[in-house]
Amino acid sequence: YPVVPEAEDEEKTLKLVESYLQNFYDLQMDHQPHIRSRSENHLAAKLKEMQAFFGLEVTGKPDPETLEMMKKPRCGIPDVQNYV
Amino acid sequence: FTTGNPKWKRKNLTYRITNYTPKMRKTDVDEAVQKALSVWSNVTPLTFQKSEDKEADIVISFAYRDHHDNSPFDGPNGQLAHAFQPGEGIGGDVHLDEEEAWTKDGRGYNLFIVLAHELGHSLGLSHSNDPGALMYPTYSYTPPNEFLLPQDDIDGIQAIYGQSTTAVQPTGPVTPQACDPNLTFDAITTLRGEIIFFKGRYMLRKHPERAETELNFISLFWPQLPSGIQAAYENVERDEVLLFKEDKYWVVRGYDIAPGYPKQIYRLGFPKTIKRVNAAYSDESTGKTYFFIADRYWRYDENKKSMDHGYPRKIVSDFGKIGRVDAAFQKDGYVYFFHGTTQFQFDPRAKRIVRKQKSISWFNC
Repeated sequence: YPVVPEAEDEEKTLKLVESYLQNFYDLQMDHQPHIRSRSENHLAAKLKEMQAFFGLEVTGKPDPETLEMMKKPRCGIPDVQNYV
Repeated sequence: FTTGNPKWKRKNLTYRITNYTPKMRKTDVDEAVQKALSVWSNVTPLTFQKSEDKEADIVISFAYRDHHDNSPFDGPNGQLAHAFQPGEGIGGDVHLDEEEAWTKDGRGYNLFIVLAHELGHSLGLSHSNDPGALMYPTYSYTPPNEFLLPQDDIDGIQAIYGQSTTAVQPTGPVTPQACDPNLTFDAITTLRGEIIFFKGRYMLRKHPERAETELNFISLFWPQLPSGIQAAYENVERDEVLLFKEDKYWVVRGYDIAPGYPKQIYRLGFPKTIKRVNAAYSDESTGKTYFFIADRYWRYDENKKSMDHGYPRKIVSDFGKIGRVDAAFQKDGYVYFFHGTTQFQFDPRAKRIVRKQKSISWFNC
């Protein structure tokens, strides 16, 4: 197979992580570039919440086990309580 | 529970199916819906009545991409379905992604399993973090005829609607916890350096290099296998694992079930009076495999492919007071026998038990 360039791979991973956390963990995205660091903390915090829910190692990073879980077919209802 | 604990005020609810997926026969869809509803009516006072007219509490439909509820579907895989909490209008409704491969068996996505999960939301349940629960967010297949609503889901729904009106309260399977001191095993085998512990529909997988124990459904790796495997052993030389349940056995070659299985255990030389095998292990150095059934054991020669003469023999006469064997495996020259929550380490050279431990000693608890 052609090897996906690393940067493209990273972009894809980030997109998967962001959409998963938006769909199921109520991640609110701030797209204004000057507050990037705060949204990164926010994303890491949401990632930790997701890892804790699934009993994964809580790293706050998109490690292989976390990505594997995110790719599993699932219910469209969020996992966090405040979904109405 | 869903925030605000929404619940139906009535016990007698109505449902309607507005459209059908062309991927399944209409009667199979109806059957899946009824079976999914009975999962919840069997454990609560709730009843479900099919409604032909426009209004119904729970409306089930197959939908495609954006279907105007602010939650568009995403095509094959990914999000399979969603449902709305109890309430008027869209409340209680179930939407299934039409682009999924809906089936009534283990291929694609089993409609009954997904519907039963979504109806949990329709009744007010949220997601559970118990990996064995029906309300766990990710899909996992269980043969519908073997499906039992897990205790975690029974506890949740009964907390909302109360217990079932049947005289005997239904109970469900509990997800094994690796460090539960009361944990017992159905069967144990090595598999290419790992140790696989079978329990109900689960397997606990212990890799020597990893501290944590991985819990999976047996069906995740081997959908053709039933739950409740009763005995297992690895033939290291042939790179095969044999798995036994009742009077049948399967061969896993590498990581896949070999074609042509299950076969009858009588092919191995057991008499017809034997209906099941309790435990087994294979001694790589001698090519002999030991089968434990009740208080006796048989010895099979893997090279001659036949049972050795002079068997069965009494377990106690050759292995000591280890009682009935639930599970056994050999590792690093020792044989480990499991009886309830007790594990005996047996030295086949000294022909005696050299150590006694808890059944969960392999899990770094």
